[in-house]
Amino acid sequence: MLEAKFEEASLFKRIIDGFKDCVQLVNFQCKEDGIIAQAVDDSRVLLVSLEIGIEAFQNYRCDHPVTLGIDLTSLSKILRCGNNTDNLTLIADDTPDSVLLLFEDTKKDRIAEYSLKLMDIDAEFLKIEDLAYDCTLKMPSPEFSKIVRDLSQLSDSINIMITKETIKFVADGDIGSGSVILKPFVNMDKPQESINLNMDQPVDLTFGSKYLLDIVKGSALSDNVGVRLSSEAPALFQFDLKSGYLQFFLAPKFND
Amino acid sequence: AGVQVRLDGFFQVV
Repeated sequence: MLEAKFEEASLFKRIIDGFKDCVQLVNFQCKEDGIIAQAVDDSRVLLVSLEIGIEAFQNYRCDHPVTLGIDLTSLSKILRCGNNTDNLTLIADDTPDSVLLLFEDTKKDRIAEYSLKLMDIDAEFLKIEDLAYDCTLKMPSPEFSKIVRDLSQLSDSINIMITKETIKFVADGDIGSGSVILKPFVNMDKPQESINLNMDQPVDLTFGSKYLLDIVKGSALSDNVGVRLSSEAPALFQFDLKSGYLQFFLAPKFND
Repeated sequence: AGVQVRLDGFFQVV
């Protein structure tokens, strides 16, 4: 029996909105210690990895591991039926063919109940080793989101270059070119606005704008985004939850 | 610009 109660439906909505546009069919593996999910986009360039720890829930109970195969488009339709401030409980039995979503209004006696049919999804699971990264960057997610949205208008590729004291984003396309240069700094009053950079090796990497545009949809989950870059491995973009995270692994582009 | 690489080359399917 699974019973997973979010204090606010908006958290689960923001999690699903964070990756529903790049993958569609996802197995949610529910275990004693929380829910994990992993999915690769159709082009096999972007991997989404989600972990929702039990502390992200108001109540969480899962007696036996259960996998919920969910079509995110269908789930989104149901999530739109609930109000953001409703309590949301996901309920499933041990061998479910559907999952129940229970929205409870906290201010009045209103309970809405929806059942979502589950799917048998035959998805590969990729084993992600702990990778060594050359650069680790933490920056405000709205700022990262704006840079990606701005530069993606100019080119289908965005170049990220990091040297000791400088983070440079560059797009060079048919209509012109653009670049944004940031320096690490600490904002004592508003730490979430700080930019932290740890660099072992400089990096110069290029990524598809369309994938970065998918990734920045996770910005609603966290004030910050963690970016880990390596010349030898896919980049990692991470949005932390109160307990858990939404991660995107993105394969780079290389010159011919 | 550039050739898009896929994730398959980096991660092992389990």
